[in-house]
Order: sequence, then C-alpha cells, then structure tokens
Amino acid sequence: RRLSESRVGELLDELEIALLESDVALPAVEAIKKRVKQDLVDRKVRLGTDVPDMVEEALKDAITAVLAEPVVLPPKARRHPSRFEPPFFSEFVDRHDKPVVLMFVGINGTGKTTTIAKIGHMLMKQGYSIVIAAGDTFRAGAIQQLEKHADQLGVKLIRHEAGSDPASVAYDAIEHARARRRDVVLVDTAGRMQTDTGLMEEMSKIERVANPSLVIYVGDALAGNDAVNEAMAFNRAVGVDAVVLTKVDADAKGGAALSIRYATGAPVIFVGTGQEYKDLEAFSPRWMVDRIFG
Amino acid sequence: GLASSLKDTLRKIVNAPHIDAALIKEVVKEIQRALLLADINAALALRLTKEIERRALTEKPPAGMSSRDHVVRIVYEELVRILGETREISLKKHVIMMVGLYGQGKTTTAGKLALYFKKRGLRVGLVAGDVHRPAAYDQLTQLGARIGVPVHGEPGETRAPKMVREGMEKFDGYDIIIIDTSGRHSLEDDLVEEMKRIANVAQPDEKFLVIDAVMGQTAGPQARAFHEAITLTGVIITKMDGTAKAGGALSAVQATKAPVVFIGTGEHIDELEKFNPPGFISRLLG
Ligand SMILES: Nc1nc2c(ncn2[C@@H]2O[C@H](COP(=O)(O)OP(=O)(O)OP(=O)(O)O)[C@@H](O)[C@H]2O)c(=O)[nH]1
Ligand SMILES: Nc1nc2c(ncn2[C@@H]2O[C@H](COP(=O)(O)OP(=O)(O)OP(=O)(O)O)[C@@H](O)[C@H]2O)c(=O)[nH]1
Ligand SMILES: [Mg+2]
Ligand SMILES: [Mg+2]
Repeated sequence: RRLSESRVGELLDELEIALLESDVALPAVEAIKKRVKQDLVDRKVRLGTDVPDMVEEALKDAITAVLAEPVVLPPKARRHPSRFEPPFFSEFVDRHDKPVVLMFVGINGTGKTTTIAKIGHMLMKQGYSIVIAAGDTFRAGAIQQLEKHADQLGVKLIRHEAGSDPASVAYDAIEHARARRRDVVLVDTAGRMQTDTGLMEEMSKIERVANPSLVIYVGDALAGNDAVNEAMAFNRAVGVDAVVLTKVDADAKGGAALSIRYATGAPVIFVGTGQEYKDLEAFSPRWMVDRIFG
Repeated sequence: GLASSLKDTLRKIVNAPHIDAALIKEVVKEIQRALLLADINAALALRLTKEIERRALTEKPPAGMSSRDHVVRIVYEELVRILGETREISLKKHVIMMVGLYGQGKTTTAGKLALYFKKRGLRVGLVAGDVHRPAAYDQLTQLGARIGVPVHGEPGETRAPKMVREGMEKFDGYDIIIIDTSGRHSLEDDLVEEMKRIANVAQPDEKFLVIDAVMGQTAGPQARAFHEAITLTGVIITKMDGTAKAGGALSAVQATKAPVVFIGTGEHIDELEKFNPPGFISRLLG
C-alpha cells in the first residue's frame, strides 16, 4: 500500500490544530506540513501500520529537525562564518576576540533586560568578566533597572543620561571593556515596535557602531502569530544570530520557537523559565515537541 | 493560496455565481484560518466558525443584500457580540487596580491613565504596588514626575499589601487612586494570593487586566484565571501600534465578559485612546 496525498493531508489537518493551539504561527505550520507531505506521500506502508501515529511521529521529527538544524551561515555572514550549535556560549566566547559583544533586541516587554542579567550571571559563573551597556536610554526606569542588576551581580555598568544616544553608550562600554581586558559586553537596547521605522533605524545604528559578535533576539513565548512579523523585521534590520524565548514558565507551549526559527533561520539557544537569574535553560527541540503533543 | 485575511477569503464569494452549501463550507474553513491567524483562541474560533456556518446556511440575506455582504455581516455580528457593550469610565471618585502578565504595559498604562484623569481636572495618586521587578518604583516615579502626579512607594518594601494600604491612606480624599502591581501568571500561587490580598486591602472599584495585542493562545485561559481570582471589571489592550491583530485580547474579553475600556497606541504617556469596536474588528479581520 502507498500513502495517498489526500490521506496524509487529512491527518496533517487534524494535527495542525495542536500546533496552532501552541502558538505556532500559521505560515510556519504550512511550511512544516509541506515538508512532511513531501516526505510521506507515496511512501510504501506495510499492512497493519498505524498510519495516524506514523504521520504524527513524522511531524514531530520534522519539527525537531527544523529546530535542531545547525545554522551554518547566519544572515550577516560577516559576523562569524563558522557553524554554531547550542550550547555554544563558552565555546563561542573562548574562540572569539575579546571583548565579545552581545547585543539584545526585541519588541517592548519581551524580557531583554532580565535576560541580560541572567546571561551575565551565567557567564560570570563560568569565569568570564562582564560589562553591561545601558543602551535603553528611553523607557522610564530602564537605567535604574539595569543599575539594580549590575549591583546584584557585582558588574560594571556603563550608563549615560536618559535621552542620550544609545550607540554612544554601547561604544563607551566596548572601549571600557577593551581597556580593562573584560571578556564580554552585554548591550541592552530599548524595546521597539517593528512598525516604528525611526526606532528600527536607531537600532541599526547601534548595531553598526557596536559591531556585535552576536545579535540576540529576545522573543516572548506568549506571543501569537505576530512573532513572525516581528522576528522577520528585526532580522531584516540587523540580522538575528540567536534567539532567547522568555516566559515559557507562564503556561506557554512555546510554539513561537518554531515561528521565530521559520522567520529568521536563527536557532533558539535558551529559554527563560522565570524571573530569577537561575531561570535560564538551554533550549531543546524535543522539549517543545513534547509540550505541544503532550 | 492561503487567504491571509478574512477580506481575501470573502472575495471568493464575490466571484461565485451562487452560494451553495459546498461553497459556504469552503469559505467557513478559510474564515476559521483567518481567525486563528488573528490569534483568536482555537476553541473560540471553532465555536465562532460553527455559528457562522449555521447562520450562513439557514438565514436568507435581507432584501437587496448580496450573499457576500450577508456572510461578512454575520462574521462581523458574531465578533461584535463578543465585545459586548462598551462602557465609559466614570469621572467620579474611584480606585483602580492594574493587573496582568509580565511586560504587558501595566506600569506604562498606569501613567497614561493618571494623565487621562488629571487632564479632566481630577486629583490623582499613583501607588507603586510592584515590589518584585527591579526599579519598578523608579519607573512609576519617573512617569508620575513627568505629569505632576504624586507616587507612593518605598524602594525597599517587599510586602505589596502593606505598601498599598499606606498608599491608600496617603491619598485618602483624592479623586482617583491607581495601583500598579507586578507581572504574574495564573500558575504562581503566591503571586495570585498577593493579588487577592492587594484587592482586599484596596477594595478597588475597577480592576483592569492589561494585555498586549501580541499575546496568543494563552490569553483566554490566563484572563479567565485572573477573573476567577479578583473579578475583573475591564480590559486595556496595549501595543496596538504594531501589526498584531489582538485576537488574544478578544479571547480574554470573551473569557471574562469584561469590556475593553482603553487601548494603548504607543510608548508615550499620552498614547491612550478610547476603544472603538468597529475599527478594532476591521483591523482584526485585516
Ligand atoms: N515568568 C517570567 N517572567 C519573565 C521572564 N523573562 C522576563 N520576565 C519578566 O517580564 C517582564 C519584562 O521584562 P524586561 O526584562 O523588563 O523586558 P524588556 O524586554 O527589557 O522590556 P522593555 O525594555 O520595556 O522593552 C519583567 O516583569 C520580567 O520579570 C521569564 O522567563 N519568565
Ligand atoms: N509600542 C508600545 N509599547 C508599549 C505600550 N504600552 C507599553 N509599552 C511598552 O511595553 C514595555 C513594557 O511596559 P511596562 O509598563 O513596563 O509593562 P508592565 O506590564 O508594567 O511590566 P512588568 O511590570 O514587568 O510586568 C515598555 O517598553 C513600554 O514602553 C504601547 O501601547 N505601545
Ligand atoms: Mg528593558
Ligand atoms: Mg510594571
């Protein structure tokens, strides 16, 4: 017997609801369904095979494969043409010229500043020295929020006055790190809507000045279909190298990971699982598949 | 190809010579996709789709109305039904408590509301009830300073109900007291407990759920959990200046029956607008 296109399509339509209910954006769902169809249609099936089960397993495997695919060439290959696969932080920092500059971007409220504190904490535990750049000079209380984190971590914060040019904050932080031979600079940026061309241009300017080793996009696991529009726009503007998906502890299934991977090609490297510094875990595709399919 | 919005879907009907059950079934499936693409909760989208199909198959279009317009009208009516009656926010003396998940825009919106009431001649006080997020007090204080509204809070205080009680005493006699609280979600029992205790202390007249337009499938269930804890009286949808369709926020309204009272359309302190249901729905169906 061979699997017919209509039979595979029918079974995939049923499984589609589980993906949509887990906040996998519709375009990403369509892309993964197409990949599974190409794989399964006309395949020989032995009598007695549980076809629905087989199609579900094929879908799970396809999702895991997409999420786990090593990223060979990030969007702006000039940054680092080599392959990188999570968990790569310590390898990445060791391999690269110091200071390694990590720039964090994303829309408003996704968890950028909190994630900077978490990654700073993690890197310090691994023995690296850190400088943080308070590159959000716009939002009320943004500089003070980072001051509190820098105090708790015992890390130098480079800050200018509210309203000053974020790119010059990043520049000063990198110069400070170079002069004092610090290993890593974490550059915070203000949240921004991808529809705000002025703010997107400001972000591009920060990226040009900071010339980061990695641009890390911080996405919210609670986001729906809009995750694709947002991630695509940020990727177009500054080239996203890696993704952190926050708030997976807040009842989210995490389908946004697939949406953002579909939109940018960049791997999800960490997930945020709470508000404390310890609440940062390496992303595992299998974890997400298990959450979605239960 | 796949219709990316309802408007595209309904164009299919225009070109059809006559509307039969098979076409309705096909269009209805596309309508369901468009609702999911707009982040309407999957279970709600299914219920809506079934009702739209039933009505499209049984109701005759009114005289002079085309079949296309009839189906469009049904979709529109079913969505408006969810939004319920809009309501004005009174300008009499009252206490407002802001709640919601993390990073939705609660603190920013507390500042926006304070300006809204101050501009209408009312005496307003802001209470910094978020004792968890680093520099939450600084954020609210800076917002208050910009608009000349006093903020009560103590940077080191860790007990939110105590801070709120002191704030209520300090602003006794003010027209409007707005209480900011920290982000939380329904599975964090200690934070849900804290929220209930703050509500007990403050006895707010309004309890607004602040939810952003971006939120997806978890919006409905999370809103229901907040509603079960402290009975919400209204919803404020933020970040409407992006491309998100806010179907999650609509699902939250459906789950709680609390009406949308305002929308946030930007980060600046004056970017708060009254809710306009027809505009919202046509943006959702895009
Ligand atoms: N539960 C949970 N909360 C988180 C997580 N990451 C961040 N948060 C919370 O989300 C809220 C927003 O976090 P921020 O770090 O301020 O977000 P941001 O992206 O810097 O925000 P803007 O700078 O305003 O755009 C805060 O209340 C954080 O505590 C997470 O993984 N889980
Ligand atoms: N573009 C846009 N940004 C908004 C809007 N409302 C709030 N924000 C931004 O969203 C981010 C989070 O806002 P906050 O007010 O800190 O959110 P919150 O709910 O108090 O966050 P937590 O207290 O950490 O849970 C900030 O960057 C705000 O400037 C809006 O309507 N449009
Ligand atoms: Mg921030
Ligand atoms: Mg807040």
